[in-house]
Amino acid sequence: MNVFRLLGDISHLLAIIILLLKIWKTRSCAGISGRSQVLFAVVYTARYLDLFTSYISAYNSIMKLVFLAASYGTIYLMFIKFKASYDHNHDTFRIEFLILPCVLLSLLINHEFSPLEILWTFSIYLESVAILPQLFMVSKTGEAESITSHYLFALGSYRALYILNWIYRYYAESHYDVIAIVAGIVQTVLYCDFFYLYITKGIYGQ
Amino acid sequence: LNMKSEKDEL
Repeated sequence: MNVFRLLGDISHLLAIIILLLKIWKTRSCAGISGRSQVLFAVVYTARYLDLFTSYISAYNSIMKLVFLAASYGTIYLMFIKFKASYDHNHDTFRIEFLILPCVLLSLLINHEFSPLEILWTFSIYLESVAILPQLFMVSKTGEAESITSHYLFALGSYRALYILNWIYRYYAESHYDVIAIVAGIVQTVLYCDFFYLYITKGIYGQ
Repeated sequence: LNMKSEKDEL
């Protein structure tokens, strides 16, 4: 554990909490892509199946459980509790165009052709593009509430901080994972346009 | 791609 990794995890946790609080406090999920949230739930489910097979640390297990619970909690709020506020009409990104290539790629490029390893690889690939329906929705409506912008900024920062963590680990521990690094860079690059607007305009869309 | 990840990250 190094400072970049810790800040990355905190940023990730913060993003999830911001989103849950926004929906809970406003009793509305307007402006949030349910499709991105479903993709994130698939990502965490596929990746954290190792909760049953390997133990790393209490921190690791607890964070995994928190991410899973928060993700399914968000889906419950969006699709059941505050369903009426869900903005169907603007959430139209075809997620099969993300899922199918990720399935194929994870079958072709992985560290080991075993079920858990392929699911882990699939989750890494899918996570890198899971935000696209949300970014598409923001660009389609041409605006995002400031709280949604803070959510996106925290969520984008998380993988950017992980890149610093991977650079640190490469030099300090000679540890690296090509799949995670390449997908993490792709994921961060997708946020660049948003980062630019967030920093220069303060609030995206205004 | 020979290096198997340790999966200690989230």
